[in-house]
Amino acid sequence: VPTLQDESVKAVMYLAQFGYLPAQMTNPNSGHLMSQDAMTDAIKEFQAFAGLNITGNLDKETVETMKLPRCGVKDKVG
Amino acid sequence: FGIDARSKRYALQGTRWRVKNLTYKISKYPRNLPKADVDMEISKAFNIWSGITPLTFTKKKSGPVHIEVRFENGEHGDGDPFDGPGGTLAHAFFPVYGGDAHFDDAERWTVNSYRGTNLFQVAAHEFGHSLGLSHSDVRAALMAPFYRGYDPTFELNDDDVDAIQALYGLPKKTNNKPTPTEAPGEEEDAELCNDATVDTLFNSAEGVTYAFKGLHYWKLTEDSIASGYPRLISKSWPGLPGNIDAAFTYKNGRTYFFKGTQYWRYTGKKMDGDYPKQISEGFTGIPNNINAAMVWGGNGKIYFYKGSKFWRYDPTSKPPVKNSYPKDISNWEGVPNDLDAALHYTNGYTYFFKKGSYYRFNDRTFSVDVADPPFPRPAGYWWFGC
Repeated sequence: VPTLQDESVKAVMYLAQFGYLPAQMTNPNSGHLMSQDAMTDAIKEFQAFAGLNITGNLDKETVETMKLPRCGVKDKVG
Repeated sequence: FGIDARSKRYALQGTRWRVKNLTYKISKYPRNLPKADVDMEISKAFNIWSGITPLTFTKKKSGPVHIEVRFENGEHGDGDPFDGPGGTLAHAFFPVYGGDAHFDDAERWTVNSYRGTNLFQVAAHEFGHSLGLSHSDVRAALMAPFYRGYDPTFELNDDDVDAIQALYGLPKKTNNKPTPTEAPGEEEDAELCNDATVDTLFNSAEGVTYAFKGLHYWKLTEDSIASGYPRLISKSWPGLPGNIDAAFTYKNGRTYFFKGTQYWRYTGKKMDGDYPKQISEGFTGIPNNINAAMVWGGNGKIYFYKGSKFWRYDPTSKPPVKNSYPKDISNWEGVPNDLDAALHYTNGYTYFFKKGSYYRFNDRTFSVDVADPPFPRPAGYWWFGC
């Protein structure tokens, strides 16, 4: 599995914190395996929810949106 | 949520408050804003929601409240640490998790200013969660997750209004005319909120919960007390007296009422045959003058409570009450003696009521639930909308 770049690690933690990925992923050392598809789907869901272009990639617009000040409650609640 | 603009909309978490008159307190203020400003902005944020629903919000200085507001730094005890300036600004808990709202005290909270982070707007958003709203994917909605900067002409989006009214309905009409189903004069002196004690609480076969007190009764709704109550017991259950000791509805759909040495059986609100009968006849092994009764969700058997003792009644076994009964109520860990009422509520929990307080019983641990705020809690707040 390719090691994740710093940006991707932050994105994984963000997506997990707000309910797009399993909660365990908020810990970068969790060693939790995840397929690329799962990551792509999670990015797409976030982009749809945030009203961004739905590319499935961690493009500039998506990374910038993840830096915006926001509410700490998950976007997706079980 | 859809992935195109047409289907963007609000989301409900799934729980809401059963009472409409909610209380809050600010138990920890921010370091960088005068208390008076914080009080004002928090009150304005609650008013956003009370203005379009029947909800009311009353500020208290201390004691048990529905919604606690705190400004905290970093890790603050709920397992969801704040992250310093920017990033996460605040979070709140849905009603089922207590409804509290926490704000990151590392933020620069401001009032009516383009600088810093506007307290009123963030608080209004968080209280949406406290009332049961999840995030909306309508970008212009207050309940969208991203902070959009100070908006001097702030208004709720239609999506926010639709969401909260889906949960709590429209504001009550303020006309002073009594609603047509208002009970006649003498009911007015029947009061549930003075001490919030009841004679008994029970569910009908249709799953409606009623509170009996003296000659009157109230229908409990999802949120609080239904309008148009109290009413006279004798008007709705012909032949049934007031000051009932206990009541329950068994799985045969019949509702049984107990008073002194007698009991009555009804199907719905119609008495079955010639009642009252003697308790000693129809419920052999059960004493007279009981305090409370219920059908326990744990085993479907009927439990009677009197003084410090309880009896288990099983109509399907001979004898219906084993000779090992009565047993001490202390077996129901945390439940007091001399109860007023016991209720297996439609949410699956078992509740015990005594002198205006109530206890939620955890059938799994077989003890009163440990929660924050702890039990006993004031029944008036949490059950009767007082």
